[in-house]
Amino acid sequence: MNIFRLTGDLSHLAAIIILLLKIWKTRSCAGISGKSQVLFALVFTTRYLDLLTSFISLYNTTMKIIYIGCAYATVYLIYMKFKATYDGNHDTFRVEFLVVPVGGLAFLVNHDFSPLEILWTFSIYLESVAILPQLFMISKTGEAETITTHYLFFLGLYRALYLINWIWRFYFEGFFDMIAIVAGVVQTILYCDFFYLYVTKGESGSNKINPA
Amino acid sequence: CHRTTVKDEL
Repeated sequence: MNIFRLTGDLSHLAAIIILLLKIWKTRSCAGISGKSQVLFALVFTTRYLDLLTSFISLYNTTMKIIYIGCAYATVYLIYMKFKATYDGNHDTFRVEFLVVPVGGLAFLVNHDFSPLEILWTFSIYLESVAILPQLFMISKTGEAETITTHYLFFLGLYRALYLINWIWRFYFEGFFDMIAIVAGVVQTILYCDFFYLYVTKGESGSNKINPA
Repeated sequence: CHRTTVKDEL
């Protein structure tokens, strides 16, 4: 465990909690892509099946359970409790265009052709593109609320910190996982345009981000 | 490299 991974994990946790609290406090999920949240729930479910097969550390187990729990809680709030506020008309990204190719790729490019390993690979590939429905929704409506942009910022920061973590681990532990690294680079790149807007618009005092 | 890595990351 190095400082980059720890802050990466905490940044990821912050993003998840920010979104959950935003929906809970405002009693509304307007502007949030339910599809992205379902994809993240799927990502955590398929990645953390190893909770049942191996124990790594108390930290590891606790965080996995929190991530999975929060992901399903978010999906529940969007599709059940605050369903009336869900902006389904603008959440029109075709998720099958992500899930099907990603599933195929996980079958073709993996470390080991075993069910758990393929599901883990699937989750890594899917995570890298799971935010696309949310970014698509923002580009469609033309704006995002401040809290939503904070959510996206921490979510992007998390993977960027993981990239530094992987460089660190390569130099100091000789550790590298090509699948995680390539998917992590793709994931971080998807947030770059958003990061730029977040910083520039944030300084201008505007509370909305307009990608157009 | 065709080997399963240790999944100690989240």
